[in-house]
Amino acid sequence: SRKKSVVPGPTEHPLQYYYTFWYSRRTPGRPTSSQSYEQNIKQIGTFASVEQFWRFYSHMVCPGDLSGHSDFHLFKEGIKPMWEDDANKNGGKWIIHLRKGLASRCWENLILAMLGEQFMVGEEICGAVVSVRFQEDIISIWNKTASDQATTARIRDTLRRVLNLPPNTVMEYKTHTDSIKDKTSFRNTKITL
Amino acid sequence: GTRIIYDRKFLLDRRNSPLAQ
Repeated sequence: SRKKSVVPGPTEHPLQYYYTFWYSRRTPGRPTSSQSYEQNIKQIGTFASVEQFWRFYSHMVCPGDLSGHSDFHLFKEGIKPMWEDDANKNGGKWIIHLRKGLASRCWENLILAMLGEQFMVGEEICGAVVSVRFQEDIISIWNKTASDQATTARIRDTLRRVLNLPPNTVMEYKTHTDSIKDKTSFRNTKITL
Repeated sequence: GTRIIYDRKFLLDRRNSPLAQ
């Protein structure tokens, strides 16, 4: 049973799920075992309503203003932003590579779509990540069942609609099993859509 | 059961609510 650390206030607008913000930062060049990854990731906080979300988000640095190798993760409460978590282990993620300058807007649109239940895939969404890197930024959305093609197609189509991406944007789907095998989150065969 | 669905505009309109400060 889940420990309810937060609840929506009486006049606040409740969300379908409770969510937790996480932040991670890595020194480039260091190896990342799943253990050191877990040590590098910090919880920012959990919220249960629209208003509580804004209280966190309004005080957070925009992804576009982060430097180095940093990630914000927003996952349903109880799901760790790790491939190995029970909710993620059979899942995968849609990955979108963004040229510098687009991350803040795209991240906001992505998480608003997730919090507002715009994806319409039942319990399938696990969370979303924005990854700030040197040459580009990457956003991704994780779901539970990588083999469920109807779900992954619906997530892709919703992403296209809510992100309003440039027409040449490359999207790729990667299973966490593949990420565990090749020990990298993003490099993979790209499927241009 | 019923799902709680909010569109982008609804969420953005709550941003400046006193409850969100």
